[in-house]
Amino acid sequence: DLYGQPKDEL
Amino acid sequence: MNIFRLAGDLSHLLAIILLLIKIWKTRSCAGISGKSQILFAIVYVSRYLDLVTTFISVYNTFMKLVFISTSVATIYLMYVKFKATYDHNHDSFRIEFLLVPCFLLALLINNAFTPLEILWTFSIYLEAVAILPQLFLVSKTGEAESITSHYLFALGSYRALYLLNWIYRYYAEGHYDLIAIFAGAIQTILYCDFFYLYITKVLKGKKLQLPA
Repeated sequence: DLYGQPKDEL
Repeated sequence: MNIFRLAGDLSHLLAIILLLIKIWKTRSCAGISGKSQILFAIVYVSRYLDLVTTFISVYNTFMKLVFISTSVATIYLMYVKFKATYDHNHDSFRIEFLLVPCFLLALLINNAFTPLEILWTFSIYLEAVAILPQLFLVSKTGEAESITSHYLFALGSYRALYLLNWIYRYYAEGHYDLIAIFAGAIQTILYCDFFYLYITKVLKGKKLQLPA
């Protein structure tokens, strides 16, 4: 989960 | 996906639907800040650029498309179809005072110095303050129609529910994003005064009127 990617939230 | 996240997304969707219903039914965008709506459109477009780079889920793609298209539709209704009802004089917040600092902050504090990540960060910061022109408009006119109040309550609740989602995800999955959490907290705090008025007045059947 590097740098919060991918962004699963909206 | 947990219950807080789902409730947050549905609350966000409800807010957008309420706003469109208000404009469509009353054939008027009086009391709505076009400046805030422009900021929200910028938020969605700059955040959801990953639509073309990353596929996450059908739900994710669908919601992103809904948020972008409804925000464009709202702007169309305000600035084209029901232009005559738009309250220019009271909607006088200078959005460059929000856009520029948010962009500079995104350049300084981000998770990675890449174009997509900077635009995502910018959208997170901008969303936190995008409601200010709307709150400014309500404070200038001193009142809001009840459907506008419901819209603002649903819109404010959405990020508050996301805060619960982030607390849950931290404990359940060890997942956290400090930028989103910090901005989400600021965003929710900005609504607190409105939440208080909504609960003490609108829910008791009174019109939202600010004390003189």
